[in-house]
Amino acid sequence: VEKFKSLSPSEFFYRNKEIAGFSNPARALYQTVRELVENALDATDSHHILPDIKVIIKNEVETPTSGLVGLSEAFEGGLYSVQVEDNGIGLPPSHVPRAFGQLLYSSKYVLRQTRGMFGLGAKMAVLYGQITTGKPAEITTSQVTSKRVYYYRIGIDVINNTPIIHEAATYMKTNDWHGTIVKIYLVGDWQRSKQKIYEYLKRTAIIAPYANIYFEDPDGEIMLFKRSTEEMPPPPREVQPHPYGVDLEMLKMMAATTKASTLVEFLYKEFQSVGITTANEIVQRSGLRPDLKPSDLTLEDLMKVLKAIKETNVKPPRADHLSNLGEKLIEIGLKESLKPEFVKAVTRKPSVYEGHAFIVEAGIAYGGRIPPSDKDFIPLLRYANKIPLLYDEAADVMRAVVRNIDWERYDVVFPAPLVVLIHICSTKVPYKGVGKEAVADVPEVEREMELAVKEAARELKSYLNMKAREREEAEK
Amino acid sequence: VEKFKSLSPSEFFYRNKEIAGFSNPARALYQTVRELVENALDATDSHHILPDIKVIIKNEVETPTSGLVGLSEAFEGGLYSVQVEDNGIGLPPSHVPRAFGQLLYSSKYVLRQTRGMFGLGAKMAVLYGQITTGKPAEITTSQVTSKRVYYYRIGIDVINNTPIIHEAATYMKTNDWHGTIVKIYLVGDWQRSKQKIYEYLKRTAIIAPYANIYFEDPDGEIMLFKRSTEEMPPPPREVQPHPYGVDLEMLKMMAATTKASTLVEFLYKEFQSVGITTANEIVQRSGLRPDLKPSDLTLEDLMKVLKAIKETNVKPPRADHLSNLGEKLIEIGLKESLKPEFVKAVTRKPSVYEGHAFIVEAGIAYGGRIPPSDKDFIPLLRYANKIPLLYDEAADVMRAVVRNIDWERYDVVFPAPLVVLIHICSTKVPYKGVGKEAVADVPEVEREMELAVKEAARELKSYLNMKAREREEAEK
Ligand SMILES: Nc1ncnc2c1ncn2[C@@H]1O[C@H](COP(=O)(O)OP(=O)(O)OP(=O)(O)O)[C@@H](O)[C@H]1O
Ligand SMILES: Nc1ncnc2c1ncn2[C@@H]1O[C@H](COP(=O)(O)OP(=O)(O)OP(=O)(O)O)[C@@H](O)[C@H]1O
Ligand SMILES: [Mg+2]
Ligand SMILES: [Mg+2]
Repeated sequence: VEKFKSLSPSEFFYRNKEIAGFSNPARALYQTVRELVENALDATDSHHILPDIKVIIKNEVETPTSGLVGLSEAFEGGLYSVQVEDNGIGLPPSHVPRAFGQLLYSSKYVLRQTRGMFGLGAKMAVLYGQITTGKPAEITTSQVTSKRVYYYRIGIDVINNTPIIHEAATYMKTNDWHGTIVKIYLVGDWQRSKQKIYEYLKRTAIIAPYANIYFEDPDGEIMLFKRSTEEMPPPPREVQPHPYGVDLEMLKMMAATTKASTLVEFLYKEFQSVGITTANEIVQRSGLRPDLKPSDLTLEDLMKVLKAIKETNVKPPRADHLSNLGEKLIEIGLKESLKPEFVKAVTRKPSVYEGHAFIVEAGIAYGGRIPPSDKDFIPLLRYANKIPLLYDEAADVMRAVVRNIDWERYDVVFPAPLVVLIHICSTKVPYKGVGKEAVADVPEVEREMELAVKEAARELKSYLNMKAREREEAEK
Repeated sequence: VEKFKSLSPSEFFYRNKEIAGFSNPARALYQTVRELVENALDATDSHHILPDIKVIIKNEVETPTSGLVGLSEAFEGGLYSVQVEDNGIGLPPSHVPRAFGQLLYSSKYVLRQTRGMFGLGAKMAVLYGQITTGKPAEITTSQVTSKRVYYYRIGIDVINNTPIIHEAATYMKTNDWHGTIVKIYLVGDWQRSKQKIYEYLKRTAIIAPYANIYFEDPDGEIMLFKRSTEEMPPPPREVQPHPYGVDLEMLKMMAATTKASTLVEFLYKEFQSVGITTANEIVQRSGLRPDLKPSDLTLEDLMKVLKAIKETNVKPPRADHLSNLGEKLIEIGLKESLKPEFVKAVTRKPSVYEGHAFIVEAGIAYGGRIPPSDKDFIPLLRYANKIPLLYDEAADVMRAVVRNIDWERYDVVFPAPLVVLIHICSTKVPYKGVGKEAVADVPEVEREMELAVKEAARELKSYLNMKAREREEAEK
């Protein structure tokens, strides 16, 4: 007899936590750091705030006050705490319990380029900490204009996917601090994740020269990335969906919730790139009455609208709502971190997949202090929405792109002192999984990445030919 | 101002359907077929029923009755229906709406080796069909002992994650048919997924010689895999969790729901491999009173129990609840499908990861009609819980294992006519994602796979040396 039951999202991700990147103590420690740092960066550089981010990982075994004494032999790995502090926009107190204690809760479910997108990151860290140590997460937060600081200790009721508030307190601000401090206790494995955590922070700093990042590790070592500029790229903006990316279900939901009173108004008010002329053109093609009330649209009507949209020439999505890195920033970052002889970055024009605008950028660094590597092992620095991707490279479309480049056509002789960087930013990065480690092989995206790398490779070829000619001259 | 909201599981997987394998029409058509076939096999061979499975993919554009006429130009790809029929155990009618219309609903959330495990497969197919065509799924089902057949047309309320029952009917059975018929309308791309769908069905048939699988494709081509044996492996059985796989959260949930009245009774009744002696040993180490009521256990108590478990020598999990393929079946399957000169299969003894028992099996086929391939492109037939895995090979630990084998040590000279098969079965296959296409690199699993392939490779080496000696003899 089959026993049927349903699971809440928290039960589901508790049982399948490896799918969210929490597969073992080393990986969990890394994932906890990155999820919290990505939240800190979203809370600052998307809001005109120069980021000051502090990451402290402590070995918690020895502290008598930690309440975890004597438990470390119970676990593989050791007991740690991860604390991430930022000077960002903070959270409204009423949302803190759910933001940290209810899976699938987020302020980033809107159409805007942000590092976060799933409403899971912070919660998975809280959950993993709770599973391995029993301790709740500690959150301190204050919004910019608020006079108060709020403190919570939050756990997760795994069966019901609701927050457990172990403690809630508030006090008046004595200075104008604003931001958020998140502290998670968990079983981690510092020795096995040390190298990846350092690399993640370095690669974050390379492309965020406007950020101060302070990192204190369990051995007491301190690494400080001081900001080298106060110039920040314009933050990404929220946009409306483009009609080409819309399906029946989305159209149904939008028609049900729109404030527009007619079909034509619905089309030009709810979609980007649709003006009154285009809206009328779509309605005419659909054969429906322009003054039809959106809430009265039947499924057949919606199908006619969808068909009419596909047959109408709608301007492609603009991409001025996106925030890319820029060729200058990529080249500076590659120069400072790799000390190459040659560097070239390329920012492609915006493109689209499934109604989401995206921009691909690539950078090539060559020579100088870069050690030589074989064709199959060209170091690849992957980024998506300004997040460095360090795991699952074999699964990433970026690795496939680099492997499929015919490097010999660009006069590269292996082993070669070569490094490639690829970045994609979009209102929706097509990740392969909720752990955000690899980008899926969407055809439009793969094509753009290939064109970007080839464009930079052509510059490399000119450079290599020039150096070859110089050597010949010198030898005469 | 950040806009916070929560998403239901259906909204979440609707927005991120590529994460469940529904990334484009070709992939969606493949995923729909496989999710339904895996459900059909779970409903038969796990229940002592020789599977009779019928898969029909139809091109739906031309049929006036389909109600989808004129809509195909609206979509990339074309309109199809996928129908899968089985002679399995059927579903109880009261569970049909949720089994097909509510995400995270399943009868496979228990600790038993099944192909399904997430409670998503059928629903993602229903959802994708609804998104692309607006049409509900059609389900016909009858349980073995039931006198009635039940018919439903089911859709999904995406916002609320609840089923929409478009139609429900029942009639008296006129014969002793039992089983389930599922029909989904969707936008697919037969040309682009044809090869993968054929390969999936062939590779399923290779390891299920006791199954009849009938496949009718959109071009009217019919492929029939007739069963070649009535012998079925014993079905997998449900087991209790092993203490080594238990964490604090799980212990908390089990202590809250157990019928046992004391701590000792809880331990030896709720866990596998724990008898009264071991239970008493664990309790003694924990320092807790043996007669403590499980529901009275505090978090500190549970931590002491967990620590005591880790310090106690508990028998490893047995694996007689698992259902592996067996060396004979693997060798027959490889012989019949590849016509090699040499074949050798290895079934490893059971092993454990995180409290889940697992068995790894490997097979090597060489020579005969196998075409030669280079070291990096050795064809690899991957299986997990008897499911063929066809996508994301680069991300699979199995590919890493095959790449890390020093084939030259086994006297293999590339290009070589070599094919490798790897199978893992477990109460929980450590998949990388909910689309079930690649196995994650769990250390214990990777190690077992490596040992299995090497064991088969040693046999290959003996064979190759013997052939070499024979050639030398012949040349004299
Ligand atoms: N440091 C922070 N400062 C301000 N807001 C934060 C911070 N950390 C989390 N939040 C808020 O809590 C929400 C939940 O965070 P969480 O990481 O779980 O999800 P997300 O970032 O929206 O998506 P993802 O799962 O992709 O990370 C965020 O959407 C954000 O509104
Ligand atoms: N052909 C079938 N015969 C009998 N029961 C079925 C059939 N198809 C689905 N079910 C029932 O419906 C449930 C839901 O199926 P679904 O494919 O969504 O999830 P699952 O198989 O449990 O897990 P997964 O997402 O990994 O496939 C199954 O657990 C099973 O009980
Ligand atoms: Mg986040
Ligand atoms: Mg299933």
